[in-house]
Amino acid sequence: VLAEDPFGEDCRSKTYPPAGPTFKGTVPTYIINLDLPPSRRWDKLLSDKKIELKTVIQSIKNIANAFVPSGKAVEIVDTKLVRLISTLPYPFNEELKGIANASGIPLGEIVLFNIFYEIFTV
Amino acid sequence: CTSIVAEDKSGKLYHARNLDFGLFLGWDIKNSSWIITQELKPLVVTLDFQRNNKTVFKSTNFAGYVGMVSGIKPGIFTLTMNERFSLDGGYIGIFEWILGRRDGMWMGFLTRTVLENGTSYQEAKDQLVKTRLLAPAYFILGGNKSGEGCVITRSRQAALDIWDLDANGGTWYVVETNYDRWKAPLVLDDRRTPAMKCMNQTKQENISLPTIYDVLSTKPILNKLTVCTTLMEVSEGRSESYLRECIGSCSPW
Repeated sequence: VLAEDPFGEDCRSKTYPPAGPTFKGTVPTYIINLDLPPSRRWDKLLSDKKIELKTVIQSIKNIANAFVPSGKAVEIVDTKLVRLISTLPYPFNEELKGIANASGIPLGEIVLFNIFYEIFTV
Repeated sequence: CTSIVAEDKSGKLYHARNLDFGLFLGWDIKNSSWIITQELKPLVVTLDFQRNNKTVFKSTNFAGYVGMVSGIKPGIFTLTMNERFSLDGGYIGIFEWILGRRDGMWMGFLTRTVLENGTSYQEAKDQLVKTRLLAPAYFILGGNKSGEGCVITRSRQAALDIWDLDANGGTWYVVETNYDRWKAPLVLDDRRTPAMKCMNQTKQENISLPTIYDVLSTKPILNKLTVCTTLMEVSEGRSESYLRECIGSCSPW
């Protein structure tokens, strides 16, 4: 079966510990303190990662604009999705508000990032 | 995504996954890669959720996402979630939510709740099987005792299938990609067959986190959508994540 797959290869061995061209780096660790109020739990992480998060969300908006050039899709994110926050359960609603505050990213865009999975199961 | 739960000859359980994301979300011609996949890599973090300065659970996450796609409750269970594509997808669940039907649970919120509050493998399994969802999914759950491992295939309403580990009966591992196990995967996206081939070739007596990393490093299980690989060993509460890159002749998914 593998031979028929143009992208397949024989099973790899001795690739651990990770190194070489398929290894792009280690992953940093952050502590999320559940004793803090939900709106403050993500402050440190988002303070460090807000630029990277803005980049991803901007790319998602660019793709949405490519599909809906009128800008309607992005308008819905900015005006309608933000209203969804009041319907989301505690503590997640408060955590999302905290992430928006800590990153300076509009709340509607943070909601979009958090419901991405649900949207892309079609 | 590709998730694997495996049991070694001594009954020790391992759980690992490749997190693949970004399909059809913009192709970077110059770098021959998916735009969102590449941009997500700097957002990958390991989170140690603590209460009273003690670890409650750990997860591998995207910064800014409050749900969970991979997590470990040390000494108790491990959990990963794979996307399940369906016409009865999450967009219907969202419309229902907006229209006022709110008895379903958001996917990431459920996995987070299970990791935060679950006290046993069986309790976690029951919650993942019974809770009404906004979107379909595969939940891959591992425990800390022999036989504790399963793939739960979920529609929005119900569990369609539960595939349990049974090492004595020959099922010493379960592999889930993004297809129902009773159906053949899409011909152009068969990661299940090579994953099973490599697991069988490895053999139960040699299974370990390093040898599972080998399986997850084999193309097309490793592909252009692969953001990171996570390895978990529940009894020691061990969790490691590594950013991945598939360069050269690689499957685009």
